[in-house]
Amino acid sequence: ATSKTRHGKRHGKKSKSRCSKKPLHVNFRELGWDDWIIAPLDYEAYHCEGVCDFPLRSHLEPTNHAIIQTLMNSMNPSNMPPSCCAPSKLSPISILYIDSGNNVVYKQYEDMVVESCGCR
Amino acid sequence: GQTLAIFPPAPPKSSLVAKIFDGQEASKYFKELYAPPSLDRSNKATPKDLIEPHDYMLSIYKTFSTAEKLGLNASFFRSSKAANTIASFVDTGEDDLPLSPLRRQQYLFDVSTLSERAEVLGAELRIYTKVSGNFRISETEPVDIQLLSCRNQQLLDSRTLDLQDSHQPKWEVLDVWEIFKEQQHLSHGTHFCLELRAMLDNPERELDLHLLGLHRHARPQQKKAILVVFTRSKRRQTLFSERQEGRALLGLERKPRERGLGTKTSRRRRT
Repeated sequence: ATSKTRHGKRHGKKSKSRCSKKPLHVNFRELGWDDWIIAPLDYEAYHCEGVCDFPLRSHLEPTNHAIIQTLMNSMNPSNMPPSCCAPSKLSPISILYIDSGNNVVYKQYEDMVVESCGCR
Repeated sequence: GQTLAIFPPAPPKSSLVAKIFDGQEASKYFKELYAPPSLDRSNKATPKDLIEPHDYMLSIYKTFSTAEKLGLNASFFRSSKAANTIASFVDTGEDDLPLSPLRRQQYLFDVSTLSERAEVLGAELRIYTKVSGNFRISETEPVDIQLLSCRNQQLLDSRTLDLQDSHQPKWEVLDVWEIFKEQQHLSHGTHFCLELRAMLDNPERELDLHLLGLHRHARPQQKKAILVVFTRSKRRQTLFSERQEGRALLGLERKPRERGLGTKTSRRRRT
């Protein structure tokens, strides 16, 4: 058994955090997309990061495939990688932009913001 | 500026929305968006530098993006007509001579960028009017705005102008959805053209459109008439395709047919 700190974190082992939503600030100006996007010039997109290891937590809403893969990974890590931590729910954002005909267009783009992460 | 009327579902959210939309002019709200970037990557003019969005489009963005942040679905608003894409097309028509009487005007819109696959849910013609101080009109004499076909001058639609407080500039909104759908079918979706005239009843005569402030001479970009088309696309659209279009527009990337399909360089680039 490894010793635990006051916060329950393990010592003596490279610990990776469990799959969760992490901040990801997108700046269209830095991407060079401000030549056609009028607004927004930036937004909070989030991203998913962390490991999907055994036992999978229910809030990660694992797919049946992820459950099997995680189980196999726990039995033989060298043969099977863990399942992937990926967006499980995404939401849209509104974008105002200039199209190829120089017209101003408002569009609601799907799947732009990570609402939650899960094991897939 | 014209702020959209919004009809959110629950009263508490409604009051919150009302607080956010306090009548502030959309163009002022967006002032910081147009501030020059601190790091100028190139000196090339971008479409954004050349195009000034109409306040109506800024208002649409402001309303719907704020609604999104409040957890409301933008397509719920009546003004959105359940569309997920709202495109504006600026009138490219021209008047004949600036000083001669203007009895009719042709409004012309290049709608070639409109996706053929998208379902059109609505179309509005928005024209900026400002009744001239020289124009005296009695309450019994209504002014009818009539829309005619550019091809055969057939009357398509008509509406009576509300001339109460008429000396204040305002945007007249004409529903042209039915006309648009018909013309889209006939013109294969490249251009949309409407002829406009204003009629007085007694005796029946055409009004000089100068009197309604409809002349185009020295009209700033933001006061030009726009055609607003509301569409809904079922196909998932990626940002990448829009980006490609934007770069092609700037000459950063040429379309395949322009750069020659057969060369080794182009083949490598495609690979």
